[in-house]
Amino acid sequence: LERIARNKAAALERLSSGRG
Amino acid sequence: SKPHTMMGGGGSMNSSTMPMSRPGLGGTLGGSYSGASSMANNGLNPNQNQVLCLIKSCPEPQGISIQELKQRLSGMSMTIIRQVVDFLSNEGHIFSTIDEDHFRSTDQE
Repeated sequence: LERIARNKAAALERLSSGRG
Repeated sequence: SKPHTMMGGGGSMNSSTMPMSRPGLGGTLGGSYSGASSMANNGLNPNQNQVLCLIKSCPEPQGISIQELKQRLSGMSMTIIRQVVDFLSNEGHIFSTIDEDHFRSTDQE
């Protein structure tokens, strides 16, 4: 489940950096 | 007799009183989203939109499995689905959960 959180954090980062 | 200058609008730049009807800013955020599946959403193609919609709509905490996606999207090949999922996770819209075959969406409102 840690992995999920990490993946999610990474994805969110990608999302925000991709849109910036 | 008066000097005949251009009277029209002497000091017209009266910035404080300009009504300036502005088109509603930021109307896109909290809107009621009644997901039309074929509509281009955010620059995604219909396949990508469909997959994203399905992933979004999945209530499971571990997300939706790629097999499930395949079942729901009969007509879309596994290759395409993989590509779409790959793209979406690269973009950050989705992420894999318990394993590489389960996905959840990041943009839940």
